Amino acid sequence: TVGAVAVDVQGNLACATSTGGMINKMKGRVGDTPCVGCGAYADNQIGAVAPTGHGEAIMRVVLSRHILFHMEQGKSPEEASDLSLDYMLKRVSGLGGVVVVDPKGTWAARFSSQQMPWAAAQQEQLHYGVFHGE
Amino acid sequence: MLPVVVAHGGAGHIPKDRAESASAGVREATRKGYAILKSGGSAVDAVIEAVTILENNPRFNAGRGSVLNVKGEVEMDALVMDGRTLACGAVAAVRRVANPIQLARLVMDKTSHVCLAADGASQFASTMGIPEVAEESLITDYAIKRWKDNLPPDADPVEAQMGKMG
Repeated sequence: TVGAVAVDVQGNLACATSTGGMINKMKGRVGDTPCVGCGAYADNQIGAVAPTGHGEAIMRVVLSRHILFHMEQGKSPEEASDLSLDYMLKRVSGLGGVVVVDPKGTWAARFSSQQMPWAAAQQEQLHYGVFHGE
Repeated sequence: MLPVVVAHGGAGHIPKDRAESASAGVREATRKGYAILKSGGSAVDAVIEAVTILENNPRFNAGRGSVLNVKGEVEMDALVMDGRTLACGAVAAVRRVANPIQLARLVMDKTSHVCLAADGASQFASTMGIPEVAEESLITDYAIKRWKDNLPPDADPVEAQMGKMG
């Protein structure tokens, strides 16, 4: 799965996610990706999220909107991501990762899986990582 | 306002020999998306550009390089959402399209629906002038290898996926 979130100079937010799904999935299986609120969500007033991971788990907790609910209650993108990924792990044993932005341009790339290649560009600087702690 | 693009290439375990190229691919996509923002482009344009680049990179499970279903076929899903209007467009289980994310954007921009699936998505792509591509052009040797590695008919596809690329 691949995904991206962005904030433009007008302060507008957007998200996009695309995937081939999971190996050996049943024909016709559809995961979280095309499900609004699960496979991505963007609202100028709150933030934007693009997730990846175990699709059935992401759908069961409606991961993207779950993160934005935390942000609506004052959590930072990083705090909200960690809370929701932890909830998904504990409630449905699902692993995953997310990239998140808020309307101010504060961003986070967080994951509960072993790895997730990510990159962020802001103020002419490129931040990136694959492993935890990068 | 500080424009920003953040992109990912999938969660899970990445073999050592693919980690650096995966990171390079995500960095390239992010740079291209950010260039759009710097030139005054919209957030929607930026995320579509970043994801299109990742779909075209065979290192990632999307577009060319997608994993295979139990029948050895490529069925892809994609979603885009505009935070300004809450407009969104999606495609599900679509086949023989090079860039599902661009088809999803057309669903958002050109229809009153949110999601089109399977044959309906393919028919819509044809109507929009998006060329059908050969399925083989989306399938990589790596995808075939992983498909064969996971092929046992009694394997639970959910269990098989856990801990691997999402």
